[in-house]
Amino acid sequence: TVGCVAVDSFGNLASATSTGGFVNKMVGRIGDTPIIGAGTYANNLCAVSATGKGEAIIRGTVARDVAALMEFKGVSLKEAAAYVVEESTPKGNVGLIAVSAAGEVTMPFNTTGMFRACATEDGYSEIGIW
Amino acid sequence: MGWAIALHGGAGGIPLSLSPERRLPCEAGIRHCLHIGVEALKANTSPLDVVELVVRELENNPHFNAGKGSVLTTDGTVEMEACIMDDKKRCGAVSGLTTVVNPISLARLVMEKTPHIYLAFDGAEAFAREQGVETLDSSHFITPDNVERLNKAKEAKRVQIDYTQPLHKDKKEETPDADGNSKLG
Repeated sequence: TVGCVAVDSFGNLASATSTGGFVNKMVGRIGDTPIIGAGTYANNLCAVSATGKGEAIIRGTVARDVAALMEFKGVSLKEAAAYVVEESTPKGNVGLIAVSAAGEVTMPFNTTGMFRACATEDGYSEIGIW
Repeated sequence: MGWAIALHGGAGGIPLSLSPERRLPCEAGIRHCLHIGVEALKANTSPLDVVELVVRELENNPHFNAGKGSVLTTDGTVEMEACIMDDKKRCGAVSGLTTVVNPISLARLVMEKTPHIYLAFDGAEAFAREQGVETLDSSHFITPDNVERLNKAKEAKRVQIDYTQPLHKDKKEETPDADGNSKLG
């Protein structure tokens, strides 16, 4: 799976995800990527793209939960994403990338690793696997 | 407040011992795509255009599980899916694609050119032809590495998420649930 989230200096947000799914998946199986709110979501608060075990991500409405925690509980993007990945999704199942309208970035995962990268206008950038 | 971008190339059981032959092309691809995204944001490209641009690059890179390089179904075929969404909650999604070179761009066309948000299988393929997006024979998307991964996964009777290493053949007697292979994730 691959994905990208971005926010501009005006707070406009977007998310995109694309995948081939599981190795050896059944013909006709649909994963979390195209399910709005599961593997991909954006609203006026944040943009999220997820990767991992689709069945777990759909069940956990992972991407929407990040936005909902920000919307209804008022927590930051990092806190919302950390809660979803660490507390509400089984270990070894999910990683996500997210940006907020305020320009925050977070890339938590509970799998062994996730190929990931980010950059912000203030000059910060990061590339990582584990 | 300023611009920001993040991207991923998949998560899973990536072993610390991942060989340089597999790791370095992925790192280079991620770095290349980050550069493209940053330059686009600096040029005041809209976030929607930026995420589509970056994901197209990742789809075109055979080292990632999307577009060319997509992993295979039990029948040895590819069935690709993609989704795009913006902060106005406009969105488009596609599933079951077998010939579309860049599924993410077809998802955007679903968002912008139809009253719907999700097209799948034959309908999505027909829409792709109607819109004139680039298509290629399914064989274009299938890499030798993914044929080998499918064969190993079939041998072990399990599905695999990105980067999961194939189980040793001796382990195939374990229950699917013990391998995290069940519907419970």
